[in-house]
Amino acid sequence: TDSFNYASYHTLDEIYNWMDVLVSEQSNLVSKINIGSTFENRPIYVLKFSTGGTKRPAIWIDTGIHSREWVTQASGIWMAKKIATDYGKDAFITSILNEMDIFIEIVTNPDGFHFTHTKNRMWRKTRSINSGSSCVGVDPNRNWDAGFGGAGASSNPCSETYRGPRANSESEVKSIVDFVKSHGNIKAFISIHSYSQMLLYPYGYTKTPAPNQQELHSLARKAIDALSSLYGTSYRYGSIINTIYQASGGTIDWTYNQGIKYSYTFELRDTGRYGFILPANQIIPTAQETWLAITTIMEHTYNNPY
Amino acid sequence: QKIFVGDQVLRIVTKDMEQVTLLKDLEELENLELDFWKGPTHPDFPTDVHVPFASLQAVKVFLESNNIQYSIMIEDLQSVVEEEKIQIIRSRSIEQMRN
Repeated sequence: TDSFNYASYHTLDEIYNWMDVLVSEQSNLVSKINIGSTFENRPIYVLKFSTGGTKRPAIWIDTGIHSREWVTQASGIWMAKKIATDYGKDAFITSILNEMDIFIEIVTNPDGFHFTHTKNRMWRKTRSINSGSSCVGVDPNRNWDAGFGGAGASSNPCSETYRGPRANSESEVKSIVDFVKSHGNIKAFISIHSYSQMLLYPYGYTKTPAPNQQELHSLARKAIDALSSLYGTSYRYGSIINTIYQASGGTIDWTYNQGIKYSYTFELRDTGRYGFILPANQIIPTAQETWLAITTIMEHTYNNPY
Repeated sequence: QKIFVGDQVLRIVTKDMEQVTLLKDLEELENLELDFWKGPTHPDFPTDVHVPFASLQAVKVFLESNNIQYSIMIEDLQSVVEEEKIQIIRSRSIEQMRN
């Protein structure tokens, strides 16, 4: 994996091959788990970083549930390599991994991602067929069982924010739900998107503040301070509903309600020049600065067991 | 394969909530096939929308007639996508040579 070009965008096959190489290079640390399959029958993989034990406290990171957000998946690859490289060399990563596991789902929407590389670069949704409609796909970030069907999601299959026929109707979502429930010991859940430069915490479906809002807010500020320290990138942070808009059925609202206190979602670069076609030379700086925010959240999770 | 020749991405800046509401109305017009990259939320935050070539005139007339400010963030979406494809191919061939 040292010869892999982290400063370029890659296809699904290339990413899946890279995962296999990483696992074979560091089989004592990294393993690949198949948590389900997509509508078009592609496997859904999660990389597990672990130094032993079962169902230890864990940190979850997923990238690219909206397939067209390519800098997100690319950042996920860089971060996975960073963890693998730093273990045993960097004191912080080593101490985290000596007590906790880290899960990274790099391509959270494989059908959509493949579609962006082959048919429609701007595809956002899954590729499931909607009965009674010619429009394809569900917005997987409106398909979770948290305020499902409420405001901030569409009931129209042709909309980019179509919520789907029912909560968890998308196998890409259901696979994570099943995994999180069966694991039962995930302490931080970080879901990464692009591009609006924000760090958000629950809730999106209701204006009611999350019970841990104060702690989540101050940790978000700390994480953004760390992120901005590298290249001066400015981020907004706050609850989803107060910072962007009301959105029901979102990922981290469900994880928070599931009892995962440190539930955050990122919106990575861009500053408003390229949008989802952020040039590849921005991948590494984006991943580097994001990593600083993520390690801040990891460190807080590690130091504040619950 | 979907192409985006002549499609533009507009960055729209609203001055009050009334204009935000107008943009939300625009979002509802499905025949325009708009793709809101950043949805209309608050006058403090810009809205970015991908407009297919066929809807450009209608959208620009709507914005201008309502005195809503906008700038062109991406002039021709297809040309940027093409550039991205070239970059990917180039990087792949460099990798193959290195291997």
